[in-house]
Amino acid sequence: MNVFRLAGDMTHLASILILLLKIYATKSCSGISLKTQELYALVFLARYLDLFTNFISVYNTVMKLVFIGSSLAIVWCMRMHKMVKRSYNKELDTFRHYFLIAGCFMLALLVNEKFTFQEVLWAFSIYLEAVSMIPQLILLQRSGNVDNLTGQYVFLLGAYRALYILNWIYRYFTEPHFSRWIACVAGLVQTALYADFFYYYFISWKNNAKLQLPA
Amino acid sequence: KVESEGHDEL
Repeated sequence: MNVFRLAGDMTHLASILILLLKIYATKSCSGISLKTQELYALVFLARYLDLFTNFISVYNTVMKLVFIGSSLAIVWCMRMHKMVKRSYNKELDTFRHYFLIAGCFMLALLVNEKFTFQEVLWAFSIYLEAVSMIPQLILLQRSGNVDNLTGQYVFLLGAYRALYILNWIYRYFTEPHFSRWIACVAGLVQTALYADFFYYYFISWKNNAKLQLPA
Repeated sequence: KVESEGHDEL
């Protein structure tokens, strides 16, 4: 575990806490894509199957449980909680995420580290995570206005991906046999998706103005 | 701590 990896995990955790805070404090999920949240829940469920077979560390196990639990809780709130549900921008969140799931699954069947149940699902979760932000970014683009907490949420998720890239560069030079090319390529794609958002985030930050995305 | 076996990243 290096400092970039830890910072990346903490940023990821912070993004989820911000989202939970937004939902809890404002009883609103406006600007948040349910599709993206469902994809994340699926990503964590598929990836952390090794919870039962492969113990790495207490840290690792606890984080996995937190990620699975929080993502399911968010999906539950957005679907079931009366007040939260009302604020959901359903008409803006129309991206056909089933295509992403099907495409990623096909890719995982073809490109994986080993053709076993767990490894195929692991590859699937990596590919799906890479594209699961797309419905969220489209929703923000469509609504134009991004409220403060939603902006921070997306920014922290992007920062987490950027830190993971630094982590891989660090590991590549410090560990003798480090190569995770599936995760690295998917991670680069995922981070690139945030480029546009980052650009407008920094402009709004520099000008001390509300974050707005061009239509 | 085993970091080289399996997928150790989150």
